[in-house]
Amino acid sequence: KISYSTVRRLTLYLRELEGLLEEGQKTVSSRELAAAAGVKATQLRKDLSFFGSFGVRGRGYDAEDLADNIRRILGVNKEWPTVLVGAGSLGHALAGYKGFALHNIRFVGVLDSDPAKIGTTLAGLTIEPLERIWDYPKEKGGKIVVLAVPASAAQDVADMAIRAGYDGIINFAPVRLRVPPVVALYSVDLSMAFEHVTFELSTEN
Amino acid sequence: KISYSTVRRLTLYLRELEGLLEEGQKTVSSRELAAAAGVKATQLRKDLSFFGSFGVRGRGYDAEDLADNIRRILGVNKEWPTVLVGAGSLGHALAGYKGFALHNIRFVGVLDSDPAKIGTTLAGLTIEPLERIWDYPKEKGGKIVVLAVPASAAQDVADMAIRAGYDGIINFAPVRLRVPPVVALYSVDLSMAFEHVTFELSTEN
Ligand SMILES: NC(=O)c1ccc[n+]([C@@H]2O[C@H](COP(=O)([O-])OP(=O)(O)OC[C@H]3O[C@@H](n4cnc5c(N)ncnc54)[C@H](O)[C@@H]3O)[C@@H](O)[C@H]2O)c1
Ligand SMILES: NC(=O)c1ccc[n+]([C@@H]2O[C@H](COP(=O)([O-])OP(=O)(O)OC[C@H]3O[C@@H](n4cnc5c(N)ncnc54)[C@H](O)[C@@H]3O)[C@@H](O)[C@H]2O)c1
Repeated sequence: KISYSTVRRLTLYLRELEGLLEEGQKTVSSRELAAAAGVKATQLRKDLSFFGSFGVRGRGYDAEDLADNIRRILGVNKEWPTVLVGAGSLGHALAGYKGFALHNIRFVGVLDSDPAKIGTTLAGLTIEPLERIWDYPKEKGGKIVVLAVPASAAQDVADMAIRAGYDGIINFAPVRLRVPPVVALYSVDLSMAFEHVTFELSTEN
Repeated sequence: KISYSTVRRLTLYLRELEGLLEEGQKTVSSRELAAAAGVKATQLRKDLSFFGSFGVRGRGYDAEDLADNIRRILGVNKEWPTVLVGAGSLGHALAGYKGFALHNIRFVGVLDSDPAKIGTTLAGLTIEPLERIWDYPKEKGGKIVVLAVPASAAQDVADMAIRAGYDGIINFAPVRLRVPPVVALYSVDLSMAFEHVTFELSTEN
């Protein structure tokens, strides 16, 4: 089984490659890419060797080619119809974020339990009642659901989504969800982002 | 230099320990904690050995003790006064998130350039004009700034924050910021969270 850290590093390599390509760079050495991602070059070569052999020894990698390979490995070379549950502040910020479409994450539905929100639009989608969660897997091939609801509602909504046939859950609510092992769950806690900064500021002392 | 991946795993170990403590568990083995964090037990022991010797061989770790040690290593055993720039959808979601206070991140100021927002309140703070960024390091010991502004404004705001004396930046804007090496910068891209899920769903195929 590939560890969390390996997947995390692959997502980082992809962002760094996309940055280099934006600046017009066509090839990159493992040393340069590893340094940009904050890891050792040996770690980067080990990570990539799990999935095949890329690049030519001594000449580095073709940046576009390697980015395409990593997208394929991460599964974002194809589109993932996604349903957003919770159209509050966080839901608004997520629905409006262009970074998702760049990585083939497409919101096909936005659901909320607040009658005042139902029928209004968000990022071009009409906010619908929670019950529509059952319809999206059949209607739009909805595979992934995002939970941007309060902690008190998250487990119930997750249970509903699993029964409705969603395969993946991205959870933002501050609660430990219990889901069957077959469901791919990823919980976000943005305070972890701060800890990268506080660690750096603390070790300098 | 400690790699990005090591710091990331430490943040994960801390969340898993907090989860176990919430459920009333007092001790944990390296095997159990590693499995919960999605890494190998050898990796966990190696990570912790960088920072000292914790736990007793064969008897595992005291969960509260280890969590306190990791908080100290990550620097979140003390408070970090933080200024939020951008009171849009994302800013509202961040200011209202209780997970930050649990890890000693305290918003002391919320700034925005939109006159219609200035003077209104968000999470108990009055939204002030961007120029106040200069005052917070002296007035409230502001050390970290969060950028929840559009990509077009992010570099300018970052430059201002660096000149005003902030040590750390958490950037949400989809743009590669250029900052001097002495500044601790962490950029968030939530599409990375999706890639953990799409990877898991793709490898099953
Ligand atoms: N993980 C993180 O880093 C992070 C950061 C910010 C916010 N959050 C969390 O994200 C969640 C949303 O935050 P927010 O600021 O947008 O809150 P919010 O109150 O603005 O929005 C919550 C939305 O969920 C809707 N809702 C409530 N119960 C529902 C249900 N059963 N079904 C469908 N919709 C329902 C509400 O009507 C509302 O529109 C909260 O749990 C918050 O703690 C997490
Ligand atoms: N990284 C991620 O995963 C992620 C996710 C969601 C949103 N975003 C990004 O976060 C940012 C904010 O998103 P949002 O949905 O809250 O947008 P928004 O338009 O709702 O909010 C932006 C706010 O910034 C303010 N602003 C603009 N220029 C400013 C300046 N020079 N100084 C101070 N304030 C300024 C605006 O007045 C507004 O209140 C965007 O760049 C968006 O792309 C990132």
